[in-house]
Amino acid sequence: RTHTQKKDEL
Amino acid sequence: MNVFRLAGDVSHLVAIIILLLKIWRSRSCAGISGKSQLLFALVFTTRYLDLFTVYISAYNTIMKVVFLALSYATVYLIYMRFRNTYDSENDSFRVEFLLVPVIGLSFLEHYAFTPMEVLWTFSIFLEAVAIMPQLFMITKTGEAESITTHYLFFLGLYRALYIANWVWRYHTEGFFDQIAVVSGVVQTIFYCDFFYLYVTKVVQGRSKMSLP
Repeated sequence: RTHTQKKDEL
Repeated sequence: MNVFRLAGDVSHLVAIIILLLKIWRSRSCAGISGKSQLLFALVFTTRYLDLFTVYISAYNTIMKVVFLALSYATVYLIYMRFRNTYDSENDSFRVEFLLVPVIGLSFLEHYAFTPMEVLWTFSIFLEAVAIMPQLFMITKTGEAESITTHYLFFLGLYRALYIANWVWRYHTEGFFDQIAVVSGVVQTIFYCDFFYLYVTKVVQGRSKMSLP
């Protein structure tokens, strides 16, 4: 698993 | 949001404000790498393209606007307002040596081959190396004013705190962002040498940090 698709960081 | 990420964002904001105030109050950007500041403005521009398309929280939107505004203001001061104090001779790092690999890598390694994702990945990889011209300039001049070292300390601390944030988020919500984590670790490693000098030299109260 390379990432959890969540762009909530700056 | 967790305390590590909040502390990281605050540390990042403090770093940017320290530098901006230093340039504004001393009315000079001597010893500051304009190239690094241009790269940081590019990092924020390519990373915050979703500013108007995605709403996450008031905090997220406000901080993005603040980071963009302050980074462009810093670039403006260096290249326009106080350009006669800009030390272009010592700010000689070849940024194409950073941009070409970063662009290449972001076309190779990304989560999705869409403009937003590739630009976001580009901004992540670029941020890891954007401080290089500044660190190079310090080695070239052989010294850095203590206020510049405080800037670098908080800038390095911010991504180190983000690493703690990623550990925390992985264990509490299973959050994992491989590109951000790998790039963030590389970025923080670049500061380790500086952190050592900062703690051993500047904390002793010396006004300038002279590199060996």
